[in-house]
Amino acid sequence: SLTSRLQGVFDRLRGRGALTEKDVDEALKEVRRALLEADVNFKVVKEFVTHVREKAVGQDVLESLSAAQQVVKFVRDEMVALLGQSDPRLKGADSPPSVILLAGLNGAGKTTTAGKLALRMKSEGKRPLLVAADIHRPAAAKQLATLAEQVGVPVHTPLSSDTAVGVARDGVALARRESLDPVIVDLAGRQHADEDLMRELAEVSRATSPSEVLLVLDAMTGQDAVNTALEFGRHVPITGFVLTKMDADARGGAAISIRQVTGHPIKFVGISEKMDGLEPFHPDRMAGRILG
Amino acid sequence: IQGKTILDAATEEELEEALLSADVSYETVEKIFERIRESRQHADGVQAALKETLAGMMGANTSQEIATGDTPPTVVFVAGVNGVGKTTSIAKLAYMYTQQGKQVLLAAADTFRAAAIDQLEIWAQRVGCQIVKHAPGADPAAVVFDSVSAAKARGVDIVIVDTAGRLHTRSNLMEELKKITRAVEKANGRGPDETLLVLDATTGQNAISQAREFLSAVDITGLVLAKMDSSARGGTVISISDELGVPVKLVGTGEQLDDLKVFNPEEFVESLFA
Ligand SMILES: Nc1nc2c(ncn2[C@@H]2O[C@H](COP(=O)(O)OP(=O)(O)OP(=O)(O)O)[C@@H](O)[C@H]2O)c(=O)[nH]1
Ligand SMILES: Nc1nc2c(ncn2[C@@H]2O[C@H](COP(=O)(O)OP(=O)(O)OP(=O)(O)O)[C@@H](O)[C@H]2O)c(=O)[nH]1
Ligand SMILES: [Mg+2]
Ligand SMILES: [Mg+2]
Repeated sequence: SLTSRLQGVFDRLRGRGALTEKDVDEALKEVRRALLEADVNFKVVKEFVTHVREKAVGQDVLESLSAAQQVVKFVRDEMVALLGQSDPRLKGADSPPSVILLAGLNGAGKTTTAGKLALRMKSEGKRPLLVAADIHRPAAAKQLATLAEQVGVPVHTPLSSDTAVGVARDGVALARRESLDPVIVDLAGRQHADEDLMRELAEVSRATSPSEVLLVLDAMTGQDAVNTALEFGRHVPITGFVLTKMDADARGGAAISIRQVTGHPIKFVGISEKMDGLEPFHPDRMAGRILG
Repeated sequence: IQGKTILDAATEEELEEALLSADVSYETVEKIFERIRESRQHADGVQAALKETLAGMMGANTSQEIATGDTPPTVVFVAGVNGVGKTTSIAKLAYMYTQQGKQVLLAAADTFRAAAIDQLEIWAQRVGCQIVKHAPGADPAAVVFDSVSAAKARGVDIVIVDTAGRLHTRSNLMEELKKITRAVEKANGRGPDETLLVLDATTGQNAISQAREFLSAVDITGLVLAKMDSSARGGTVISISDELGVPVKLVGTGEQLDDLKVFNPEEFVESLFA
């Protein structure tokens, strides 16, 4: 663990009084290693470690275990501050229906998250509509329709000749007619390098004026999380993130990277394949997990 | 590093960042540097030393071939965590075999996830291959047994088994996986001829624990590295090959049937530094 590795470092430094820059660098090498092993982006790690170094030089090395714990506590506090607040509230539109778009890489968990969000909205007394605007993936509409049935929420599915924009627009129109709110739009997975699909995403956003665009990201995403967050953000106004598959044992350092680089909030985490497997994001729990 | 015979500090840092940003693990990066420094003044330069080290770690001499059974059908079993690209990779592999004139049958053994069977069925139609499925919620082992039995009766060359995504941390799901592979043995007199673990190229260090856990549950004989058309470079496979000896056999480069290539270690090493 980071604490035991730091303890090893401080064992060697004990009795030397105040921490010199060199001592701190040795301790920070362990912090750097822990963060990289946790999948935090290497550029973000650099910035984070520089920030921690400024604050750590000059502190006294009293007893090695407490020094190690001190550094870990300090790193953890900085991390919690970086990760932001726990705030699962979703913004509503000025006039209903509100539209929530789910975007992200292939297989991240968008369709599953759409079902979970619908159940959550329903339990808050809302009357959501699910919209199956993924016209690319085989049986995508059937997948969402099956989840819609499981959670007892209506779903709008495409006609054979529909475009993603067409389905999304029709879904919003249907919601308006039937007084359903919010409209949760599931979209096809895409790579941020795919210009056609990024254009499609931007078109859907312009056509539906969403009050929330959630980037759904797999918690086990590695260094590429930064590219993904930045590139998607260039095409649509991302308002928040959902980190999925947090029930796996990935440390989840991508959370730090996307927060540092975009400033958008992590709103929810996915913690199982089931429709009740969605929880508000907790920065303190996430920090503990990343530090291992 | 082209043309250099010694690694200076600035180049070392640049090289380290290139490897880390490709998701190569911290430990493996340290190991790579140790090996390059050991061959400190490599006659053909640092670049050659680096390529040699990486080639060695990737198991340059292991085969990228998908195994063929002694008697038909050859059974290829596909596993992996949720959403990595199993079903789509199976469709692509079925297409590859069909192009080679082989008879392929797909076993729709993901009886759990919403519309999983529908998804595979559409792919079977597009490829033009056979498929055996039961109702959603059926026993996946029974689907596999029926699929392999049907393949034997019909003289099918290859059976490819699709399974539900499962987290390597769920011991009950890993037990289920073992049970499903045993159904192959019951029907075919031997276990799967090839057991492929599909990894998502955008996954970070967790890929290594996925490989480790799946390998301890079933006999993983090869990796499929899907989504290499992303900007992620899949560097975790270096650690997996080096530490666990499992070779990458196939690479997924998109969502269409022809987006599957046989793994090329030299190309892969080049792409790490792209
Ligand atoms: N364990 C676990 N599995 C999840 C979670 N969220 C999604 N999944 C699973 O991950 C896989 C992919 O989920 P999907 O909802 O199909 O992902 P997607 O983003 O819609 O995929 P595409 O539409 O193809 O891009 C499925 O097997 C889901 O059941 C989660 O929080 N935990
Ligand atoms: N860009 C890209 N997308 C891929 C690739 N392979 C699979 N996908 C996409 O990734 C998503 C998930 O693929 P699936 O084949 O459903 O993944 P899976 O592992 O079977 O998912 P589960 O059964 O839910 O665990 C789909 O949108 C696929 O089209 C690839 O090589 N490149
Ligand atoms: Mg989907
Ligand atoms: Mg599948």
